[in-house]
Amino acid sequence: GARQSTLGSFFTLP
Amino acid sequence: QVVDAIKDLVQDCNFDCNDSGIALQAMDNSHVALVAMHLKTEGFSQYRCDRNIALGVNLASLQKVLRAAQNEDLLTLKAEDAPDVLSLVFENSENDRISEYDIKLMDIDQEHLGIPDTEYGATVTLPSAEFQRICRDLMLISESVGIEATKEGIKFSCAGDIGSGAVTLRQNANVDKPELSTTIELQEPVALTFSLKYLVNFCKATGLSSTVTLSLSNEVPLLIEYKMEHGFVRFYLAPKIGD
Repeated sequence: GARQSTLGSFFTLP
Repeated sequence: QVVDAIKDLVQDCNFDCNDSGIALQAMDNSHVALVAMHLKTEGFSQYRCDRNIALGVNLASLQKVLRAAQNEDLLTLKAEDAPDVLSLVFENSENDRISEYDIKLMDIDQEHLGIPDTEYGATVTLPSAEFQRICRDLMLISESVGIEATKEGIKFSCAGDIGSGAVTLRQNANVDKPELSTTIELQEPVALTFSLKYLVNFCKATGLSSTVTLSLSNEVPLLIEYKMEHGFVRFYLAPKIGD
C-alpha cells in the first residue's frame, strides 16, 4: 500500500 | 467550538496573542497533520494585547473549564505579563452570575513550520456537512481515500476488504443557497491519497462553517479550510505516496 508521508518533507523549520 | 475542533489532534499548544488577534499552529504527534488557527481582533467585542505573548495551554484542561460556560455566556480571557495562569470569566447578564476559573499555563517549546505559498492545482469548495458525510461513510470501508479533481468534478474513492466505494461531486451553483454549492477551480487535474482517520478528525470543525475549501496539488499536503466571519481554522495533511 501507499506510504504515509510526514509534513517535515514539505514544510520547513524557519 | 474551535477548541472542540482541534483538541483531538493536538494536546498542548501555544495561543500566540498579538495585535492581530489569537493564533495557533501545531502539529499532531505523528507529524502528519497540522492545524493553523487565527481568531482576528475584529471578532472580539474587546481586545487588548500590550505585548506579544504565547499562552501555553493544555487543550484538554481548557476544554474542561469551557464546559462550565453556558452557551450564551460572555467569555473573557485574561493573562498577565509572563503569566502562570490563564483566567476565564463567564458572565450571564440575565441573572448576574459570574464564574471565574484559572487554568495553569505551561512552557511549550513550539517549532513553527514555514508553510510555502502554493499555487494549488485544484481548489474545491463544498458544503462542510457533505464533506463530513463522505469521509465518515468511506472510513467504514477503507482507511485511505483517493481524491481526484478533474473538470468532471471531484471524486472521493476507496477500496477495502468488504468492497469499494466512490462519491463524485459535480460543480453546481445553488443560487438560493450558495452555501450548498460546489465550486471547482482547476488549474490541472489532481489525484492524491490521504488517510481517512485524519480527515474525519478535521471534520470536527464542521460546525464552524457551512462550507469547507479543499486545496490540492499533486504530491503536496492537502489544505482544508473552515472560514469563520473573523478568522479561520486550517488543517494540512501530508499525502500517502507510492504503492
